[in-house]
Amino acid sequence: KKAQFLAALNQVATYFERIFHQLFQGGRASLELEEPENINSGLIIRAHPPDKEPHLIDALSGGEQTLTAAAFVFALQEYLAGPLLILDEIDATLDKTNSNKLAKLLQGYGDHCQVIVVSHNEEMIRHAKRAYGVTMRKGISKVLSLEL
Amino acid sequence: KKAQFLAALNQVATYFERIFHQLFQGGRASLELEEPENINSGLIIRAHPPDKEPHLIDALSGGEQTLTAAAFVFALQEYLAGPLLILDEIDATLDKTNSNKLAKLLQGYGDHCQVIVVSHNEEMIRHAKRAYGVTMRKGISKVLSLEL
Amino acid sequence: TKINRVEISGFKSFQRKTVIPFFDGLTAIVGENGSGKSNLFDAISFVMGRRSSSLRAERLEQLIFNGGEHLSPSSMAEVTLYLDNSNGLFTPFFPDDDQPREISLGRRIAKGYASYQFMDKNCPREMIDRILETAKIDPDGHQLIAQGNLTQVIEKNPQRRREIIDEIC
Amino acid sequence: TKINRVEISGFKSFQRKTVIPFFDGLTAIVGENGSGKSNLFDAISFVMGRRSSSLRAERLEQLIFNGGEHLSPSSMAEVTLYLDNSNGLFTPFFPDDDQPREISLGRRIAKGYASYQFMDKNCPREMIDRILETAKIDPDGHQLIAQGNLTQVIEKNPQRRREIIDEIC
Ligand SMILES: Nc1ncnc2c1ncn2[C@@H]1O[C@H](COP(=O)(O)OP(=O)(O)OP(=O)(O)O)[C@@H](O)[C@H]1O
Ligand SMILES: Nc1ncnc2c1ncn2[C@@H]1O[C@H](COP(=O)(O)OP(=O)(O)OP(=O)(O)O)[C@@H](O)[C@H]1O
Ligand SMILES: [Mg+2]
Ligand SMILES: [Mg+2]
Repeated sequence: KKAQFLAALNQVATYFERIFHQLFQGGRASLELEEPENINSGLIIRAHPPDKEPHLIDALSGGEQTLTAAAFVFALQEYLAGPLLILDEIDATLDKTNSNKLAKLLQGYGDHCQVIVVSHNEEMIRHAKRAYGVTMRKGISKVLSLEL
Repeated sequence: KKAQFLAALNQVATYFERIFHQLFQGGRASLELEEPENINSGLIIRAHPPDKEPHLIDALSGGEQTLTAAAFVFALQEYLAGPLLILDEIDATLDKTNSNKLAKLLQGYGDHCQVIVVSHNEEMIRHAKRAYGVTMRKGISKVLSLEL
Repeated sequence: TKINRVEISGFKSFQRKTVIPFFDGLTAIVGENGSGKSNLFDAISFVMGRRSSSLRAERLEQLIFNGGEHLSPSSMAEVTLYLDNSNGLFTPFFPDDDQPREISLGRRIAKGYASYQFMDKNCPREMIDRILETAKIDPDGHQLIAQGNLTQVIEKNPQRRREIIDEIC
Repeated sequence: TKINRVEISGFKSFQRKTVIPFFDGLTAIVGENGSGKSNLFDAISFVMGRRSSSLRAERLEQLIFNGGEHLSPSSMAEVTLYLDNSNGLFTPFFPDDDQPREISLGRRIAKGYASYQFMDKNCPREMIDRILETAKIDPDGHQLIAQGNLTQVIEKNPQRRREIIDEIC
């Protein structure tokens, strides 16, 4: 049980560092146990964007927190290799550059599993293979397939 | 004390209903006490976008909640007539149409008080009188005045 | 496996039967504020067994189309999810029969009535859980991220975060 | 009144002295993720007396420029806010003197040291509170909305919401 937990953690941590590095184009990130050999201790997330030393995760900006959380979610996905990801407006706080990076990454994951995203962001729509438009009339929703 | 509270509540409620109606171009909203004559009872917010009957505030969409909360903040501002409003990315969940409506409303408030907004949204920047750009190099922030 | 299509009727703002096919790769869902995008997300979470509290409702009945301002409410909300079975992943669930090309999971609610379906026949909730586990889909995990919930995964306290690793190994 | 300018030095990512003039109307602050926009918002909240817990820090020292990866940390964080007094709103605070065209509020922190200033002279925190009250500025109210906090005002429970009306009348 302990060996299994540590193996999973090491694997997810490796993916997390790589994806964080890719999204921030540098910087350092890690997942560690509060007490390294005790699998019941808490899990610490460290995230340092390039040139920065935030004293806690809260000190990161809105967009930096979004990218850090996304890196963690994708690390879990790479470990589990599940069939789908359904994400509702995860890009709301991102600027154009980071929206683009995130959209490219999601497009890549789309080669291995089904990725469905809700977004208001043109960058995201530009990278999608298909799009659906949801409209509301008199309180009733309809879904239409859009030509990209 | 009681008369003062009820007068303030009635005033804010009137502003709230008007601003909500303006942002949603219709619909109904209200502020009421749980027990009308008891000023110690809780305050209920009702918000019905056009054609809709959400059973609770949580059932509203992300963008609808943003516009409803903005209407409440502006109602308090109209009542108090304070000198400034400083708002950090309040438009993050809005689509283009609603960003435009909010930006126009904020531009209007700018005629009576100082309004400072942080935003990634072109609609908001388009309506501003002035803009500052914040940049980060090697972990240090700089602020530059931008020509609009 | 993958989602082949979702059928929704009478669920939140989807009054009429709506069929949405899904494909491989990245699919974007767009639309104005309040148009029903997150309701579509909630429909998929609903059929996978999530409780009303994580579907922005206090009671299950509030998930049934309420008629809005002008229309009459629906009597039932129903969502059916079709998962692909072309690689025979769900073979153990069909001991005697032929392999269907796809399987269907369903959930229905009406006033005072709630049920789950597997291949159009009522089944216990545990059946849905076992099928999703076979498909490596965890509706309460990281694969379904509701609006505004992404950063919760890093905001949790260290103990709660540790449990995320527990759940996946 | 209105904000004439803000001077920041050694506060969060603003290592060097930065002066930002403000004017009437709608002003937009733009910039990439992580560039320092919310840090600027925090600087204004800080000088108005907000506690470290609402400034994304555990202790006040964490508001001092920490040097990042390559530089040496600053020894002090200082923010000064200049409020316009051309209409004589702040007359009661200048019993004997001439009316300045603008007043200044300041706040400094260093390791083990923290102070507030009015017109460049150290003053108690209550002085800042009284000045802001005269100016009808409530840093804990609806006039300063931090990133992600807008919908809190409608999510609060009914009792908490009622207090908002209490505070403004
Ligand atoms: N049971 C119900 N019956 C009818 N309409 C409902 C029901 N439950 C919720 N709604 C309506 O659905 C709307 C919200 O839709 P939804 O949250 O899907 O919007 P959205 O497209 O995600 O918008 P946004 O971009 O702002 O997030 C609300 O206006 C609400 O009134
Ligand atoms: N004491 C400090 N010293 C140096 N840098 C700091 C300090 N505190 C916070 N920071 C840095 O400030 C950055 C966050 O800046 P801020 O929150 O202002 O970004 P932002 O422009 O609002 O971005 P977004 O658009 O993503 O919200 C973080 O990267 C953090 O490392
Ligand atoms: Mg939504
Ligand atoms: Mg910010």
